[in-house]
Amino acid sequence: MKQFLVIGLGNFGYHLAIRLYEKGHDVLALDKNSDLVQNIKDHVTQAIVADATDPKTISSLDLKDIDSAIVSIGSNLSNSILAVLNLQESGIRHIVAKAINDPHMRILEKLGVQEISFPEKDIAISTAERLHNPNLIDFLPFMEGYGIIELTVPDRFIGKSLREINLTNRYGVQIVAIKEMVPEKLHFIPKADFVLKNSDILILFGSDKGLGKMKTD
Amino acid sequence: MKQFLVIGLGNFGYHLAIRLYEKGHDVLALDKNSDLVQNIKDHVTQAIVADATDPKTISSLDLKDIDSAIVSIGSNLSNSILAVLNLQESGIRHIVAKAINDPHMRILEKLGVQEISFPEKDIAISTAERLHNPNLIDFLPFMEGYGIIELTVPDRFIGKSLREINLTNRYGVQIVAIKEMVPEKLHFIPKADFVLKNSDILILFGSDKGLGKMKTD
Ligand SMILES: Nc1ncnc2c1ncn2[C@@H]1O[C@H](COP(=O)(O)OP(=O)(O)OP(=O)(O)O)[C@@H](O)[C@H]1O
Ligand SMILES: Nc1ncnc2c1ncn2[C@@H]1O[C@H](COP(=O)(O)OP(=O)(O)OP(=O)(O)O)[C@@H](O)[C@H]1O
Repeated sequence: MKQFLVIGLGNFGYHLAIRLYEKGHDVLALDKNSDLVQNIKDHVTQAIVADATDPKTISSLDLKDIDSAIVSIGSNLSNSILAVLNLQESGIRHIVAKAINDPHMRILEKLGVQEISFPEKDIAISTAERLHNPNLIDFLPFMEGYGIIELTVPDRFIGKSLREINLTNRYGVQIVAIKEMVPEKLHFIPKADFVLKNSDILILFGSDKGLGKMKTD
Repeated sequence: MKQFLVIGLGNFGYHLAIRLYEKGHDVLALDKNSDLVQNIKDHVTQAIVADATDPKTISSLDLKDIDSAIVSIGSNLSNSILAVLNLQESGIRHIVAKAINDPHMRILEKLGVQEISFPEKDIAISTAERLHNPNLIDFLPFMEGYGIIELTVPDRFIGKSLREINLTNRYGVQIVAIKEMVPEKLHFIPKADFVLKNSDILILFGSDKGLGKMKTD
């Protein structure tokens, strides 16, 4: 199980923190607003009232086992940026930051955070796509219990065609795409006669159970 | 081409409005903040400065050809709710509303809006899933040019098995799931021997072109 630090308990930080805790991870939740901290404390490992822009605050926390820190401070670019800088200075290797707007996103890219999230923009774009084409399904909600993963080609499949390995009928997973590496090319919905190479990367859709079985078999 | 009314030009409303306009639709963008209206006016059909909570404002607009109205007013539940009520009273049939928080979402459900969007919560949950399982792919971005649609079973496929109709190799689309209606049941990743009935609904993943061909053939 992993350890996460979540800074900023607005909608994004709150739902992220409680979900990670529900999945069995250690979650330290931090916000300067004591009501929000009080509200979340039974749903995470530990919740503290603190100002993430204060370097002393961040350096006083025991962060050596933190796998990832998520900064979801809204409304104020500089507060979010200061929090990110404090985390980087305390040696946190993996930072996810929520962007407040497009300029903020560019600054976060320059700071080298590992992942930038911009929920309002991404969902606005997929909502526009669905208003444009009402047949499109909003696939975010229907994917509970299912996922799409990347997997290197298992040894026993190298040199075989998709028809031969028959993944759908044997494992209940679908090969949605194959990423070829030399040259780099993404093949969506590969045909049955596609022969797998050891450098290929499979992009598989399936149930958590089916995908799990693919990874371990 | 359709007509859309977008109320509230924060990140969500802004990106939604310009995307719909880029896809060729008529977009009327409205906000009480004149800077935001000025900023967007070259990227939509028309942009106006107005207060969406004022019933006179909404009733003075020519809304009879509006296919859908999107309310993305943030920070204040009552402003968003008043805007929704004004739209409903002026006869708008399809409303998309962005939720500010969970209580707001429940109120929007009670008001009967056709679609509620809660980007921060949805993306927080999918981000948590990916932090929990780093193999999971963030499939929102990689889906450009591809989509998932629902389609009733074409007549010529009724009574045939998936093996016989061979969609992947013939149309370049994948049947990700089949929704059976009687009783209602969702089959993910159906096996090749599944025989299609006229009441089934296909859930297809494919390129815009492949899906388009499926719909018209
Ligand atoms: N310096 C800080 N230290 C700790 N927490 C902070 C600091 N500055 C702001 N916050 C907290 O960040 C949280 C998120 O900020 P805010 O609600 O403005 O963002 P938001 O982007 O609108 O949130 P969301 O979209 O996730 O609902 C708030 O709960 C706020 O108290
Ligand atoms: N009564 C109103 N009439 C028209 N526009 C309004 C009204 N009230 C608020 N707005 C506008 O709604 C927009 C969105 O509000 P705000 O930026 O607070 O929301 P937000 O949820 O944080 O936005 P986002 O998450 O999309 O960035 C603002 O540009 C604001 O000017």
